Amino acid sequence: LERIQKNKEAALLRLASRNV
Amino acid sequence: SQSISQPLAGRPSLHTSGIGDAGNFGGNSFGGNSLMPANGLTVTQNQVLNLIKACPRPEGMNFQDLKSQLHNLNVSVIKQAVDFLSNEGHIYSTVDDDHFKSTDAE
Repeated sequence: LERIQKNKEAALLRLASRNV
Repeated sequence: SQSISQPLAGRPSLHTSGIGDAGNFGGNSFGGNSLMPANGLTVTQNQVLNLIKACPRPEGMNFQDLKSQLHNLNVSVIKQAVDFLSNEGHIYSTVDDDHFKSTDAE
């Protein structure tokens, strides 16, 4: 479950960096 | 009476960034077969993303389910789309590498 949260955060970071 | 004859001139720029407004699907009738999606993804990528978004399960969309829902598509094509979406941060894997959830699901 922790892993999922980490994956999600990493994905959100990626998404954010693409959108800058 | 004149219809819109000047597509560029005198119009306030609605989009400055292009990529920046991914996620804003306004106006583009979705789920259809539009060849030019508004958010910079290909049709396949959008199909995959929409299926993942639509999946109600907490663990997300199973790759098997993606395959069976997109049976008209090649497995490797689906995999590519998943890879791309994952790289871009639109989706992420959950319980294992075969389950995906969308980040921008509202």
